[in-house]
Amino acid sequence: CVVILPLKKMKTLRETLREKNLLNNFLEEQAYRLSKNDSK
Amino acid sequence: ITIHPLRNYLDTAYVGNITIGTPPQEFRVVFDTGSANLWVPCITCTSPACYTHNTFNPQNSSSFREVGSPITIFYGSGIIQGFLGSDTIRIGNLVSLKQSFGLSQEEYGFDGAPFDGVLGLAFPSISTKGAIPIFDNLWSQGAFSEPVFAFYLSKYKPEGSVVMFGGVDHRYYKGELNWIPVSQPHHWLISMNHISMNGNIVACSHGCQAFVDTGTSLIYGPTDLVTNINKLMNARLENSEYAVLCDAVKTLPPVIFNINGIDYPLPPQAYITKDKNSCMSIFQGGLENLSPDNWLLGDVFLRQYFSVFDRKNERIGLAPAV
Repeated sequence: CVVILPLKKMKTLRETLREKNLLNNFLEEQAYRLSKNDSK
Repeated sequence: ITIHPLRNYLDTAYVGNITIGTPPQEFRVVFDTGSANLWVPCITCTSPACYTHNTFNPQNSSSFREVGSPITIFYGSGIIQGFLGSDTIRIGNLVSLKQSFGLSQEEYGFDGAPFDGVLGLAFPSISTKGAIPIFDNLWSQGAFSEPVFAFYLSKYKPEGSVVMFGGVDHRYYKGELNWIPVSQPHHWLISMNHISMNGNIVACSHGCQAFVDTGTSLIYGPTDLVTNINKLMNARLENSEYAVLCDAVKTLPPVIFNINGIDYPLPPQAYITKDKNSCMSIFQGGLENLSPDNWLLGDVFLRQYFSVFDRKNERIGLAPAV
């Protein structure tokens, strides 16, 4: 007996941010956050 | 504290519905092979992300029990903090009784995420102490004839993708499943032999490890190796992403992942994503910050290859998706 559950593909945040021209800022902030985490 | 540093919610895309409690409260979650905890936002959460997501109200569930232990889960791009609870959880026809799960009271970095919470399907050893993963709980309650689950991620439509539990529906793949042992029973991690283009090895030349991760949509690797692959495509860096001329998709070669001696080609139509008039490479760097020799195969790879996760035999099966 296999239980099959449907999944739906959503628009990713990357796609949404790219559309709004905010992806670059986000990725720069993310890189900064990650580098801060590394230093810990 | 449970740390899952490889998660990347920015690229998460495939979601399904579950219910928690009596009467049931519905949530949209990512079925994530990269982590092992289930969590959803709590009604007491005051973070901005919680105002745009469904929240669980324990007082409205007669079957809820507070476990109380605090939880903190670090993700690549965010953090959730909260406490553990226990309740009845339904995934389709499957019912997990006294299922422990996290209730987030604070969330950072989940604003705008297209899901309420995460349902982790990795091994219990990386789950928060005291929180048995839902697959293990269902397994111990005799819910499955076979302790396996599998993903079919549709290549063409937003609908049509499925996660299946307790067995494999053979209509979703072509040919035979190739089985790959997991490298260690914590993550869904497998050994990869090399990555090649045009017959030349372009990365992972001495072998490497690859996380098979349904919770990430793209492919991640060490920055220098990913940059090399992107340059071989003649991709240019534009706003932190590598872009190619859209016409190039017709001429680019497949990127071939050799796993357990078998080639898994990824055609350019899969590894180049079109957004309006721009065409972007889905190969992303940055993973060396967290692990020097690891790759992360996300939905882009799993749309091409139907994937079976076999807990009993600790192995992953891959076959071309229909």
